[in-house]
Parts: sequence; C-alpha cells; structure tokens
Amino acid sequence: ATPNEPKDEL
Amino acid sequence: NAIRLAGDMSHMASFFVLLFKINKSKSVAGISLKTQELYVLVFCTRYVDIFWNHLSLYNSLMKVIFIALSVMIVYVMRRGVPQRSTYNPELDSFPHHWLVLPCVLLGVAINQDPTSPFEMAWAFSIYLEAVAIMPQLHMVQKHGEAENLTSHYIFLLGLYRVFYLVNWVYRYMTEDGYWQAIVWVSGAVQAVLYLDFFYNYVKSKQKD
Repeated sequence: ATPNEPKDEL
Repeated sequence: NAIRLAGDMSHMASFFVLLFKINKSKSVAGISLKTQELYVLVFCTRYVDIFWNHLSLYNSLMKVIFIALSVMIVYVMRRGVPQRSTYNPELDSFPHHWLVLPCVLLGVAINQDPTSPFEMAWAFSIYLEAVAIMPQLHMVQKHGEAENLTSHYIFLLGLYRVFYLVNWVYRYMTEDGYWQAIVWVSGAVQAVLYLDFFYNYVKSKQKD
C-alpha cells in the first residue's frame, strides 16, 4: 500500500 | 480472498469462544484482562478511519463488530457479576506498560506517513497487536495449563494470524505493487509468539 491508501485489511 | 476471509472468521470466532466461556462458566479465571484491554486499544486506534474510509460494507461492519466484541469482553471482566470476582490480578502480572510504550515510540517513528497522526495511530495498533497476547501467554504459563476453552481461544487467535500470513504471500504474488512492510514484519513477530503455544496445544490434543 502506498501512504494514505485506505487500509483494506482488518 | 478466501484465505483472508478464513482469517477474519477465525478472529471473530475467537471473540465468541471467549464470550461463550466467560458467560457459561461465569468465570474469567485464567483470562488476562491486560491482553483484552490491549485489544480494545488496538482496535480503537486502528479503526479511527471508520468515519471516512468506506471500502466495503464488510470492512466497516467487521470494524464495528471487533470494537464492540472486545469492549464487551472487557466490560464483563470488569463489571460482570459474578465474573469480576473470579479475575486473578496476581496471575495477570505481565508488565504491559513495557509493551505499550515501545509501540507508541515505534508508531511515531516508523509509519507510512510521518505527517499524519492517523498513520501513527495505525502503525501503533499494528505493533501493539503483535505483542498484545503476551500477558495472556504469560498467564497460561503461570497457571500451568489453560482451561480447554481458553486454549481454543488462543489457538483461534494464532490461527487467524497464520491465515493472514498466507494471505499476504498470496496477495504479493497476485497483486501488482502490493507491499506492506510494517504489517508483514509485525505479523511475523506475532505468529512467532504463538509457536510455543501451538506446540503444546497440538501435543495436549494428541494426548486427549
């Protein structure tokens, strides 16, 4: 993930 | 993907096993309140983005469920009658401040965007989750052996971690540019902490 990309895992 | 879903499901199952145990046996003996409170801290600092990141209904819903279930467990342990009188603080003696403090420093120092407080909080939660089980494992060691449901609970938590590790390998191979150094290293550390427990868990199941 690039910085500030929404976190898609829990 | 299915591997990650399996991870989330075993994670959620772990909460339910623990809630079932403390409701049915009316006892929280052998359960570390410190570990449970650390998990509340982990979820509350990681899921701040619930207010602005709406990736999917699944993600948002699971975040709410994880926060709610972890708060519920701490609530029963602290306020539940008769559960609160069955807690053994003298066995729950792991110096948890020594887990939180380094994680705060690491979260501030190593994150995905040093200008963003959210990224610091998020990185902190990743680091803290990696070590949050330590008070619980320490308690199991002091107790000698964990009750059946308690050991199932810890097993499910470790299983969740293993599924996530495999999921990362899978995503790395199938998704272009998928790269999550902080999460991978912390996740690997977290998995290593369970090795000794897994070994004993499988051994005692074979004996049964």
